[in-house]
Amino acid sequence: LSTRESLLLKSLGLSAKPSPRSPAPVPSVLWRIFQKREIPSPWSPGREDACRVEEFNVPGNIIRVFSDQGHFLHSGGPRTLLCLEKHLYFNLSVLEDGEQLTMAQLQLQFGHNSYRAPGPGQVFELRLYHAPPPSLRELPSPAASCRLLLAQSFAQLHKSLLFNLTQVGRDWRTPSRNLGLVLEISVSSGARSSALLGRPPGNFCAGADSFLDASLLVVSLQPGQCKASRKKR
Amino acid sequence: SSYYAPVMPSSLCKPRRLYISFSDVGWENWIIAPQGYMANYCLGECPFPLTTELNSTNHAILQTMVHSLDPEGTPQPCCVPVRLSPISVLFYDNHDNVVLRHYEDMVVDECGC
Repeated sequence: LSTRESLLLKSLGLSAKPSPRSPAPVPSVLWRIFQKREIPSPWSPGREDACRVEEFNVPGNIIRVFSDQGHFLHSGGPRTLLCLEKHLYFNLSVLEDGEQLTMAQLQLQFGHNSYRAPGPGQVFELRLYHAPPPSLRELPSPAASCRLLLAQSFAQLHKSLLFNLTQVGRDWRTPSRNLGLVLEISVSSGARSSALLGRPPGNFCAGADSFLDASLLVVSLQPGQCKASRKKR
Repeated sequence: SSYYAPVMPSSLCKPRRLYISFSDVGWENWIIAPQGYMANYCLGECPFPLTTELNSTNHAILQTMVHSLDPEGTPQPCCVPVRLSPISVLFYDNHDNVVLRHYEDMVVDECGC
């Protein structure tokens, strides 16, 4: 039975029977897509192109949500305007040979739930850097040796932020190239000015400390398991 | 002359109901949803003469003819799935990642000879 089970699991794209140790909650986006496929609406009853993820408008028949395996480098303190510095790492080695990565989306989630307009201390600057190689990680400020990937401001009222990392994700399929990212959240320049006017800087990080979780949603296509859609004559 | 034995309609090749429960195969701790699904299977005879309802191939029609002439030497054609549909499965993989994967050919919709 175990040999048969192994063959069956292999045909399902698994090397062994999974036994989840610390299973993460199912992301709501996956539940939504699953339920939509389970109960097709009267307006889209067919599965015309089952190897396309309509929700993201990309080809694909596999959607994975990777949990972040990075660690905190720095948490905001009262004397600094750098509120959070964290290594982000997602192990993409589980993608099979022949699988084509068609989309990778980073989601950063925050725990706050405020609908108030952001005040001067509630606007932050977010930067994502390519993580440095291990030889440079011992420097006093690792981010100083990192290549900037993107930067943007955000207000406290955002519950989650999404970033397209498709190209980066493709590079990460080669394990030696996957060093991860460094996430840095700091107080915005406007708030810095206020800080210089004598306000206590510790107050400005309030909000950024509600950072909860980072995850990477990856859509991929295994062409061998996709039938070409046939058009009716 | 050919050998002809009448076949009851209920024993003709057609899909039969089969519900596969993932807990029955011990997969319930890693498959999140569905907990099971109606997979069905094909069973029944493909007798001579093959009717159009039996979704028969030209080869099957000829094989039933040869079978009717020589039942010992040539078997009847098999009853097999001719149309299957996919399902999506939500599960944890070997690294605790949550995966939603589309699998082709999981549900038997039609059978044929």
